[in-house]
Amino acid sequence: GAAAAQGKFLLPGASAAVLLMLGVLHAKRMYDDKQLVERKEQGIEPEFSPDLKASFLRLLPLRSMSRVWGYLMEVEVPVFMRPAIYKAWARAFHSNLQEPALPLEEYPSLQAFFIRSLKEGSRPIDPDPNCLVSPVDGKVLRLGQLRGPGTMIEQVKGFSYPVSSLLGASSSLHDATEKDISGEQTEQNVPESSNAKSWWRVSVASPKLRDRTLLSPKRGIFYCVLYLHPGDYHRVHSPVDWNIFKRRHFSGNLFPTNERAVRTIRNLYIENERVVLEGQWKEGFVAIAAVGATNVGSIKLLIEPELRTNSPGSMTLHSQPYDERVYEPEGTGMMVKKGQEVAGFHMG
Amino acid sequence: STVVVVFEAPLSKAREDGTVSSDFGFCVKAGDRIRVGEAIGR
Repeated sequence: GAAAAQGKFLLPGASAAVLLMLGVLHAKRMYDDKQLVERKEQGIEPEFSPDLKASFLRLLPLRSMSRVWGYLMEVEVPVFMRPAIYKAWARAFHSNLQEPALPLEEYPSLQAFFIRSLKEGSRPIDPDPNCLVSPVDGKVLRLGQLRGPGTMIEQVKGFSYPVSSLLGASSSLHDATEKDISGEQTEQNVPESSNAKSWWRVSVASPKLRDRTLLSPKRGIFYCVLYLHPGDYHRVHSPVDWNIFKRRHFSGNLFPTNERAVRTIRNLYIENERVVLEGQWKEGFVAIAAVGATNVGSIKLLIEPELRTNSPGSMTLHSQPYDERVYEPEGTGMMVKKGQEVAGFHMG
Repeated sequence: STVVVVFEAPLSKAREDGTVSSDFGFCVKAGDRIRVGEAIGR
């Protein structure tokens, strides 16, 4: 006040301008978010709209930033500070502090707290044998049935991506779809093998072909997209009793995956690093794709602890081949029970 | 982080008595919060 009274400014002009600009940008973002909420309340679905921030994100070394974030989160916190820090995290991201399996003092770092296990019985599994259960805690973003050739999942209104690019095995999928559309495929050409690849090809790519091979019962392919908030329990469980035939690791980018990113970044899920588990349950094909993000870039598999994700220098474009492992014995794979923990997301 | 589940499920199934069971249906809708173990669909 004294400095201002003497006509001297406390901040240099450039700093004041930067602060002002950040303030304006923040106010605009808050205004946009408020408008989005109002439009949602009116039943108007948000549409895909790429913005400057999404373009800017492509220039950033997001994978390196993610790993630095991970190193920071693994720094051991002094015991006396742990409850305060974890409670602050829980307040910021709405975590339930009644659920962790251990007292807060026993989590040595924020990373350890983030991937916390829960007390026994915190997540009862729906016993209905004819239901699929949620593999994660989160928010349902999208769900529906995949229909016809192309089999696209809608990222947001106005932009969709092919499920074959998300899960892999795109060439066989494309071939089968093309043959089915052109009518070239005959019953003599129908593959008789029941291995996972041909099964996926028949089931997802070509509904007509599928119906000829599996006359009864009729089946459909469904999907459900679930978003995990930073405060959510971050372990992945099995949605059904199933056999996991193979795992694919796509080493891609690490864009954020929040709702704003979903609206603004094209091909978000098929560009980001992800691990896909593919197999079969009693009703047919099933696959889980765990998609990483900037802050949560690593995916650990309990059934394959040696798998390393978000490694330095391992980024490939989504058009390049992925790393695949077929679980032994081939055609049977690993049997996993409904509700069994299979994977987890780690920070960095 | 995000998880996408893709799965096959019956559209209709003929019972032994000739009737047809109901299709697979989701128990949740877009925007719902869900936790591990809660049914997505039956």
